[in-house]
Amino acid sequence: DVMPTLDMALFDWTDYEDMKPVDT
Amino acid sequence: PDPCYDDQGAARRCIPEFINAAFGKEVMVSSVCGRPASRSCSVVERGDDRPSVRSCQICDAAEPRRAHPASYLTDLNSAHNLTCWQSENLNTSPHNVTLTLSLGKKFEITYVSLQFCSPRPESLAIYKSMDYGKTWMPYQFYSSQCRRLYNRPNKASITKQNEQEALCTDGHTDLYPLSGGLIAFSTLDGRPSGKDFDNSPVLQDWVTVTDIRVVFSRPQLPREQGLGAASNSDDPMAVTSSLPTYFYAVGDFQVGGRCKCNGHGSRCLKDKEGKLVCDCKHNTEGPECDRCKPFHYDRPWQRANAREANECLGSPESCFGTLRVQGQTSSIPNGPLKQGLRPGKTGPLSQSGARLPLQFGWSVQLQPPRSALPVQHGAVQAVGEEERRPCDCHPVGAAGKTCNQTTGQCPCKDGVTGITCNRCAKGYQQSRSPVAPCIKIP
Repeated sequence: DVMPTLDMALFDWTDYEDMKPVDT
Repeated sequence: PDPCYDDQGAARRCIPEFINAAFGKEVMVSSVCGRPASRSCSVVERGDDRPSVRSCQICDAAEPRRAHPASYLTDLNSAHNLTCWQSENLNTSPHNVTLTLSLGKKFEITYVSLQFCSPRPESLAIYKSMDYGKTWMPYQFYSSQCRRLYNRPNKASITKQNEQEALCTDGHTDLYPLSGGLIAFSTLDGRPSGKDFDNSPVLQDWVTVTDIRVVFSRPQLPREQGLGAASNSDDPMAVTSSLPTYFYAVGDFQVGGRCKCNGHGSRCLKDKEGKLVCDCKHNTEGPECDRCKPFHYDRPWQRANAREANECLGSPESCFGTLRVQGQTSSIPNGPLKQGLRPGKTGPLSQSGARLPLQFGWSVQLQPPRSALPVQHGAVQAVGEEERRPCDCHPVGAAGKTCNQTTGQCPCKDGVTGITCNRCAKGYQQSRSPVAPCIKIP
């Protein structure tokens, strides 16, 4: 049972703009 | 400021200072006077139109004031207190006496000089070694009879084709001065590529030495020493003797040059074992900064020059790799191999002697165990095929961008798993926080 890859779209980037990957 | 980098931090060529590399070093001599104590005589010029005299002295190794040990060759050279090494008396000619100086490291030298206390030898040879005395090659000859003594023409012309050849000259072999005469060999003088040294691997090799050997082959002939002058002596030290003695004596032995660091080091230091090594910069390593550091092989190693520092480049923390070994032999075990690839010159052979389809000159370094010897190019017995990939650590799941350089495993945040840290571990679920991307399932 493979765990799903982290879905970048599910993250709340409001407070983490500097961490946000360029392509999301 | 570090001379290997400019004000902006960019790499630039740097070289150690020019020194007398022989100073204070031990010289092995094949002959030294005073064991047992002996008397030696020489002709002394007195100037002012006064006749020369024959002066005799006792050499006694057991008595410091009368000793002439080899250490006097490379001690402080002071005109006020000239100390001279002196050989035993020579009763035959030719009579070889050898001085061997080990520099303990590769140097790039521009001159070798000898200041004599005796008359200069009539024939003298200088040899160099580049491999710490294992092999020797001729460097320069001095003789009034070049062909007879050394089988070389007198004063051959130097062209681009023979720049790396030892020459013979009858210069510097005059009897006079009877004392204080100099023999100085300039390694680059008259060699056409000397003006373009940066671009001449031939001359860079020519000036590279680890050891220098000087062989005095023949003293000046007795008749030429003007010994008849002894009968005119009014010097209390002078004696009359029908048995003249000859010897070689040198007050100063110098080797001028720079510690060889290939433009990647500005100084040489002693390592833990007391060996002289370069203090390497520009991501280089080795006793002469002669190779790139592991993980800095993005381009081949090169010597620095005035225009280009040629520093080694690499990004050691953002990629990992393995070497797949083909043609397995007992000397290269299976398993993870630390990548350590570097350019070289020769293609290695397999154990069976067959050439393997290697990329030329690559070497492998084994890991683990750490004690395994790096298998250098030329000695590689099996082919390594590099597989180098970016770490690809997940921008959110990983705690950093640096992965294990063998396995590629990135460091993961709590609750995150996977080689690149891109999944939540069992019992965890994705959160909305990029700081803690995986949280325990309640």
